[in-house]
Parts: sequence; C-alpha cells; structure tokens
Amino acid sequence: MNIFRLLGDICHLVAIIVLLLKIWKTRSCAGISGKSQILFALVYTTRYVDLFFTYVSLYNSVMKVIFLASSYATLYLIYVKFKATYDFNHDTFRIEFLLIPCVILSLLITHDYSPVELLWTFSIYLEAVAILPQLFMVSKTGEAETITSHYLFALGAYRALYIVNWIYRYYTESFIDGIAVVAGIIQTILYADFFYLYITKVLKGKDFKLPA
Amino acid sequence: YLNDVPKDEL
Repeated sequence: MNIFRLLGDICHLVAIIVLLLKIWKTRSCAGISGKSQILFALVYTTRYVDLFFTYVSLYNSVMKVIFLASSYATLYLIYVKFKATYDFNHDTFRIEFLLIPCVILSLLITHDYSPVELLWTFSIYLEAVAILPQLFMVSKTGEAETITSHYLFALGAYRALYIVNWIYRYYTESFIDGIAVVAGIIQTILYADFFYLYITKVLKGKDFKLPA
Repeated sequence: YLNDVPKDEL
C-alpha cells in the first residue's frame, strides 16, 4: 500500500458516497445513468468473488464489501425507491455493445483460464468502459449537475491515481499487471474531456455545460 | 508472473 493507492481508494469511496448522498438528499436520480450503475455493480460482483476464496487484509475485505453494498444500494435507489425520477429517456446507451466485447476480450487476453481469473479480467475490462453510458447521457443533455460532476471527477481521479500507484509499484516492487495497467489507462483517457471541462468550469464556480 | 500472488488491489 502506498499513498497513491490509498488516495485512489479514498477518491473511489468519496465518489460512491457523493452519488448515494446526492440521490438520497435530493430524493432524485435525475441525470444519473442507471445503466452505468448496473455495469459498476457487475464490475464489483465479478471482481470481488474472491472475497470467498482469498483473504488479503481486513482493509481489502471491508472495502470490497462497501463497494458491493453501495453499488446495489445505488441500484435500489435508482430502479426502485426513486424510479419516478429516473431519466430513462436520456439513458439510452446500448450496454450490450460494451458487455459483449468485454466478454470476448477477457477470453482472448487473460492471465489464466480459471473461472475466478476470467471474472476478474472481465471486471477490469468492463470497469474501463462502464462510465460510457453516464458520459453519453451527459453529452445528450449537454449538462450535468455540479454534484454529479464532482462524482464523475472523483471516480475518474481514482483510476488516474491507480496509474501513479502502478508506476510506483513497478519501480519499488517490480510489480506490474499489464491487463490492469492498459485498461486503467484507457479508463482514465475516457475521462479526459470531462476532466478538462471540470477544471475549467466547475472549479471556477460555473455550471457543467458542454460547449454548444 | 502474477497468478501466484493474491490480488491486493481493489
């Protein structure tokens, strides 16, 4: 564990809490892509099956449980409790276009053909693109609430910090996981446009609106 | 080169 990894995990946790609080406090999930949240729940479910097989540390297990529980709580809020506020008209990304390539890719490029390893690989590939329905929704409506943009920033920053953590680990431990690194870089690149607008607009107190 | 190491990242 190094500082970049810890900061990354904290950003990840903050993102999830911000999203849950936003929905809970405003009693609305307007502007939030339920489809991205379905994909994230699938990411955590497929990645953390090792919760039953391997013990790494208390920190590791607790965080996994938090990510799993919060992702299903988010789905519950969007699809059950505040379903009336769910903006399904703008949440039209076809997730099979992400799911099918991720299944195929995880069968082609994986460290090992064991069920747990394949699920892990699939989760890494899916996580890289899971935010696309949300970004698609933002681009469709042309705007995002400030709190939604904070959520997106924290979620993007988490994987960016993981990249720094991987560089650090490569030099200090000679540890490298090519699959996670390549997927993590792609994941971070997908947020690049958003980061730019967030820094130039939201941090200066303006609303997050896409240029017309 | 990794498979024998438990995955410690989230």
